[in-house]
Parts: sequence; C-alpha cells; structure tokens
Amino acid sequence: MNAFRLVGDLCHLAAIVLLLLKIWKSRSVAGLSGKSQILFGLVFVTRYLDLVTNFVSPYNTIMKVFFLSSSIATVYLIYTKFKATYDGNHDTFRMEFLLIPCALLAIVVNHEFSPMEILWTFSIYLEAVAILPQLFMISKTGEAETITSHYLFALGSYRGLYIMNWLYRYYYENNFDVIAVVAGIVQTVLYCDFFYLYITKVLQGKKLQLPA
Amino acid sequence: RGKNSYHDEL
Repeated sequence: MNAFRLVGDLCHLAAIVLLLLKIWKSRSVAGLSGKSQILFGLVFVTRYLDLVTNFVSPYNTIMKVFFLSSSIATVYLIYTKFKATYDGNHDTFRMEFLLIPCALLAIVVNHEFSPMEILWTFSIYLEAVAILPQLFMISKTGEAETITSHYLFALGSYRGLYIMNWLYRYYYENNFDVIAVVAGIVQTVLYCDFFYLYITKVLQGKKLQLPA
Repeated sequence: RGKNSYHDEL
C-alpha cells in the first residue's frame, strides 16, 4: 500500500467520524442529506460483499466493517433517532435518477458478467454520484454548517488521493482499472466547486454560504 | 472475486 492510498483511506475515515461527530454533538441531522447517506450505505453493502468470500488483510477487513456499520448507523440516526431534525423538505433529489443509470451502466460496462462483479461495478458508479443529493441540498438552502463542510472536504479529498494512488499503481505495479479510475475522476470533479468554496470561505473562518 | 484489478482497495 502506498502513502496516497493510506492517506486517502484516512481521509475517508475522518469524513465518517466528522459526520458522526456533527450528529452527536449537535444532536441534529439538519443540513444532511439522508438520501446521500442511503446511497453511500448501498455503495458499501454492494461493494463489500467480498468480506465473506475474499480475505485481503486485517486492515482491509477492519476498514470495511467500520465503513459498513457506520454508514448503516448514519442512515439509522437520520431516519429514526434524529428524524425530527431532518430537513426532508430540502432533500428532494430523486434517488432513482442515480440508481437506475448506475445499475444499467454496471450491467453493460463491467469486467465480468457475474453477480459479484456487477455489484462491485454498480458500487463504483454509484459512489461517484452519491454525493449529488447532498450538494443539491446545500445549493437549495444556500449554506452548510462548518463541520458539514469539513466532512465534505475530507470525503472529496479521499477520492482525489485515490487518483494519485492509481497513478502510482499504474507506474510501479502495472496495475490499472479503467472503471474505477474513470468513475473516481468523475467523483472528484463533482467536488471541485465545493473545494473552491471551502478554500475561499471555510478556511478563512467563514461559514459556507452560497452567493444569493 | 471477479476481474477488477483493485480488489484489495476500499
């Protein structure tokens, strides 16, 4: 494992911890898209089915179990425990607009036409766009809490660092997966606008607010 | 596992 991937994984871990911290400290899921969290939950469930078929390393297993359980816990917190604070009126992105194209694309463009491989491919495509309901919600309300901004920054950085990791693996390990790389680039590009706002506003100590 | 070459990644 190279440094890009390790730091990328740690950013992913930090993002999830930040998200749980925001919920726990504010006792509220205001400003969070339950739909994005459902999609991320689905991403982890469909990708980590190999937990039961393929052992890689203790690190790999522990991280997968943590990502799976924390994403399911987040969905649970949004829709049950802190439901009263969930801003469903602003979380109006239609999930089927992402789920159906990703499913169709996974069936057509994959490495092998087998259930496990199609589900893995689906999870890669879905992860690339799963943040859209959250970004859509922020564009509707025009603002995001600072801790939510930190969460999004860590989450966006993770896939950006994975791109560096894939370059490294291409040059030093002769390893390349076009599906993951193209989807990963799409995923990172979706955060660019947010990265700009994060650097110009949140890092200057201001709240993330969109121009009216 | 299937044929994707990043099977060891998260």
